[in-house]
Amino acid sequence: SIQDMLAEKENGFLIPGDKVASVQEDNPLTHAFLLLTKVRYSKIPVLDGQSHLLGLLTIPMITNKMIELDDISQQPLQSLIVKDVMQTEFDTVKDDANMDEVLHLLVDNPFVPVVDADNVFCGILTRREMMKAFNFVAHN
Amino acid sequence: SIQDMLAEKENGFLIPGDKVASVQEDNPLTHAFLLLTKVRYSKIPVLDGQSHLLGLLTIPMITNKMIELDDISQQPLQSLIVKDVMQTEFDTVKDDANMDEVLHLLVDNPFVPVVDADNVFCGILTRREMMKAFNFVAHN
Ligand SMILES: Nc1ncnc2c1ncn2[C@@H]1O[C@@H]2COP(=O)(O)O[C@H]3[C@@H](O)[C@H](n4cnc5c(N)ncnc54)O[C@@H]3COP(=O)(O)O[C@H]2[C@H]1O
Ligand SMILES: Nc1ncnc2c1ncn2[C@@H]1O[C@@H]2COP(=O)(O)O[C@H]3[C@@H](O)[C@H](n4cnc5c(N)ncnc54)O[C@@H]3COP(=O)(O)O[C@H]2[C@H]1O
Repeated sequence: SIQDMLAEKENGFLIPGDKVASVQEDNPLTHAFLLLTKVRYSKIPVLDGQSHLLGLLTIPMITNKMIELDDISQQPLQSLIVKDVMQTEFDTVKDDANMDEVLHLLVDNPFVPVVDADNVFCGILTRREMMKAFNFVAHN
Repeated sequence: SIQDMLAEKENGFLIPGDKVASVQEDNPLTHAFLLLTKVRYSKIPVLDGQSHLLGLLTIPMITNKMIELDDISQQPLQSLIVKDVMQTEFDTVKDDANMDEVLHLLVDNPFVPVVDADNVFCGILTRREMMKAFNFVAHN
């Protein structure tokens, strides 16, 4: 079944924390703007100095601060930090979650962050990894 | 099988063109910047006046033009248009494609644009729609 196949490959799905682009909540928005423009990921995790998962960040959260009455300015980015704009309510799974829960969350989330019992960021589970598994199952 | 189930629901998967946010290739980048910031989609189609599909556009393609030696300025956006930065090589499917081909393309693409025989944009097929189908199959 799909469940068996997913459960079997479970560790193969995780993109480990050290491979995931992230920012710190106290980074200036100018830094975050440069980073997101360079890495081109649409949404990345926000961590603290001990790798705890604090939030999620996208470019629109930043560019939204650059617009006033349809005028665009980089000025506001110099006095704001990631913490001021990041998303703080989001889905996560514990590192012992079953794939059923992950599959359900990937319906509405392009990726699901994985944390341990102390909320230390372990990595992400992505739709791409799930799609590869389904593509395989659908052909076999 | 998954294939049967997908084939059956085929028209239910398509997000029709009139529900898809898009820009025109001759729009100034200032306009595209404002639009992408407001709608918050990470990638959208670029059309011409007759709804032909010409390209794909993301915010980083635009913000990349705002950066010079780590300085951020909106100045360049006033003299550039969507056509100057958009992605022109990308996967599409014809409106008579089978779901097998779509499933394969959704492994590497968050969405696949659908065009007719004259390259008129019909809509998009998304990973979310596919994930909903798999979630259903996996539970039944
Ligand atoms: N540098 C790259 N190389 C190859 N393919 C690339 C790529 N950047 C993006 N893609 C493709 O585009 C999809 C959407 O990326 P997006 O950045 O919007 O959305 C991403 C991003 O928000 C996050 N993500 C994935 N890998 C990441 C990483 N290493 N660091 C930070 N965030 C990551 O998870 C979301 C879903 O990723 P997923 O792999 O399912 O789906 C990815 C992947 O299929
Ligand atoms: N306004 C909203 N309401 C509810 N959920 C939202 C949402 N905006 C984003 N999402 C969620 O976030 C996922 C990634 O969106 P993203 O904009 O990066 O990536 C999107 C975007 O590039 C494009 N897309 C989807 N719907 C679109 C639309 N109506 N107009 C233009 N582009 C669209 O297809 C990609 C994949 O979309 P998918 O639905 O699989 O996956 C979406 C969906 O699960």
